[in-house]
Amino acid sequence: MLFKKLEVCGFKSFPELVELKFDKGVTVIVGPNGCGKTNILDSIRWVLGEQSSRMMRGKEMLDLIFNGGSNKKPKGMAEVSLTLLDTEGVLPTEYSEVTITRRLFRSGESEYLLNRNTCRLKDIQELFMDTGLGADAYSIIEQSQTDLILSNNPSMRRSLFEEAA
Amino acid sequence: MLFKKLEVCGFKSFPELVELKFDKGVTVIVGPNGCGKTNILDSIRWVLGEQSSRMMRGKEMLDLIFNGGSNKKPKGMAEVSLTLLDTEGVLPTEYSEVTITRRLFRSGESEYLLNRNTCRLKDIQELFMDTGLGADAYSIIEQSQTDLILSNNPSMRRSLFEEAA
Amino acid sequence: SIERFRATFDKIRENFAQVFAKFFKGGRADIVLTENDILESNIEIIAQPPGKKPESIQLLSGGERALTAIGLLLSIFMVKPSPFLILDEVDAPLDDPNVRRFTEVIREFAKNTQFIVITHNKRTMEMADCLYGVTMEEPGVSKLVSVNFKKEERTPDPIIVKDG
Amino acid sequence: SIERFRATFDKIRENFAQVFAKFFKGGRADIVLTENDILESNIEIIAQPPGKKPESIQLLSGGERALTAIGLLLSIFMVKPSPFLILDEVDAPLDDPNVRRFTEVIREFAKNTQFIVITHNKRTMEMADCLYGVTMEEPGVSKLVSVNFKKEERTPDPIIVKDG
Ligand SMILES: Nc1ncnc2c1ncn2[C@@H]1O[C@H](COP(=O)(O)OP(=O)(O)OP(=O)(O)O)[C@@H](O)[C@H]1O
Ligand SMILES: Nc1ncnc2c1ncn2[C@@H]1O[C@H](COP(=O)(O)OP(=O)(O)OP(=O)(O)O)[C@@H](O)[C@H]1O
Ligand SMILES: [Mg+2]
Ligand SMILES: [Mg+2]
Repeated sequence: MLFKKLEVCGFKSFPELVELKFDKGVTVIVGPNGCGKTNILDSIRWVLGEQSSRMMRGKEMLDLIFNGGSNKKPKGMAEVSLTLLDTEGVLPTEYSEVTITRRLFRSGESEYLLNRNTCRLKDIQELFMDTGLGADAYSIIEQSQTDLILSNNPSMRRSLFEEAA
Repeated sequence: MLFKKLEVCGFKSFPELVELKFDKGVTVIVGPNGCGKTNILDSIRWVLGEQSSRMMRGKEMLDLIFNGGSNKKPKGMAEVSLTLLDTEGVLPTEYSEVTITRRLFRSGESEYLLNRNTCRLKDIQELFMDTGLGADAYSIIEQSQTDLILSNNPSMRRSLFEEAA
Repeated sequence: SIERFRATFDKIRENFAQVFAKFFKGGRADIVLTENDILESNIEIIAQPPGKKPESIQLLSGGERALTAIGLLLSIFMVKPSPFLILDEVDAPLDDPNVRRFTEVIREFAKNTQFIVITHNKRTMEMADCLYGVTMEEPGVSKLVSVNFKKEERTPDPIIVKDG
Repeated sequence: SIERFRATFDKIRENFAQVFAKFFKGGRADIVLTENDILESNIEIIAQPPGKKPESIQLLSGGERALTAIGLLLSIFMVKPSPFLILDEVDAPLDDPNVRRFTEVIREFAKNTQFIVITHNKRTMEMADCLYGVTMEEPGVSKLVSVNFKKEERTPDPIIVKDG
């Protein structure tokens, strides 16, 4: 399976629609401190179903919606879409291309879409169940995590091993 | 007060005597990963009286003695000397130059020296009591500490403020 | 189950020895179950860079610890690979030679895994098949500014990237 | 005593606002006692880089947090200065423009304080009055290899220092 495209709109520091295309191999993202690189990582975590706002540095989920800056007003909704190419036919759908979308409104309401059709979070989680796709602890490695796995507190390490087993 | 000279011998990755001279202003230390830069910082902490081996990444104090490498045998003693210039005459001694030395033997025995004369750790601590010189939490800033002061666990932050008051 | 954990553990151990040797151009590394109760035991890490004595990892330097940790995380990943792997500035504590070895290992993994790598490091940028630059000309508003694809335009933008 | 803590706190707060503004070329920062009981209260940090909304520091980026933390540690240091200050790779998460601002602030402090700065960053090296290189040609054995003093020989050794 391959990431094909990521669309971020109203999420954290991206008030307007921004589109990243992905290909096989290595995509590198660069830019100055605070410009939004880790926010892109957060948007991928989020669209894959992350339920803990703390994992995306927010106190609560509403922190993820663009809250204003420069002369831009806060947005009413955050929306992230991830389009995947099902190259090995591992997904239990007849599509070769699948788009998952997640929305969060100021009211606190959430929406999930599969190929632009409303669905439940559960449907998305079931779709990816045996594919290894998900915001697993070891698919996303951030700088602070490298120290955690070596830490004297061995339970973190233990749980990573158990997840892989 | 100014650091004038640091002599490191048998401490961590420095089996042979190594001497660093210091001047006013900024001294920068560079080198590849694992070459010994932070070990120099540890030696300064240690000679200023640090009693917790964990602050110098050791499980126990004996970890601080050179334990062998390449074709060099482990050393029987670690010794670090720091020479200070008492430019403002803040030290209660008649010397303008003061050298503090700390030794640790494989037996676990320690020695402290002031201007090459044996003394107690207490004498060194009393000497520097009101000078601000010591391995204080805020005189040595390591990369991991920058995250700690911002952490959600506010007690670390609190204690730094109290120490300064 | 105990057998499955044991099998996974042994595979991770094998991977770890290999990846560590690639990162450190030698040396030895191991993971050990400290107690007999496999399902409860802690996992101890032993890392020995080439020419150095085997020591507890807490005596290792910042850069050595980072490489060891990346190596262990990759070793776990290999056992249950996901189609993608995202790395956020994991190369920050590494010196040039270590960054080079790090990128060589990533390129090897990239044959079967899609990577997204966030970095400030020029050497790491050079291994990109595709490069995105993000800026904030308007404070608080992120913008995607440059997209460079495989081998056509591989010169990094000097304004965006840190020089050292 | 309460008055002494309050006086110290206010001084740190003042310093923090100034140092933050130097690091971020503007913006605002503050420290706040969250409870009325001064001797028990937690201390909250508010940091607002220029053009951005004031937010909890956890939403800040890695580099912004590093600068904010260094700023706060320096602010505390100013209140009860020691003759020396040692910094170990605190510049690792910073991009070039931020490293430059960081070194300018350090040079300012260096008029009254002796600094020892460990770094892999070329820009940081350039602010040195005195430069030591450490290597390990024999594995496990550290050696001091080069000593460059004020302005005579300020070209960094390309083998030792990371290029980006
Ligand atoms: N909901 C939001 N609305 C607007 N801006 C936000 C929101 N959440 C976070 N931000 C901004 O995003 C910025 C952080 O971006 P990010 O963490 O992606 O930076 P980065 O590119 O990873 O930088 P670094 O190199 O320092 O790690 C912060 O300055 C913060 O103000
Ligand atoms: N008692 C000891 N005897 C011999 N070698 C030791 C001893 N204690 C630590 N070392 C070695 O010192 C090395 C670590 O050095 P140090 O932490 O100073 O590196 P560094 O220059 O700060 O590197 P980095 O840039 O990665 O932070 C380790 O490789 C460790 O093996
Ligand atoms: Mg970041
Ligand atoms: Mg170090």
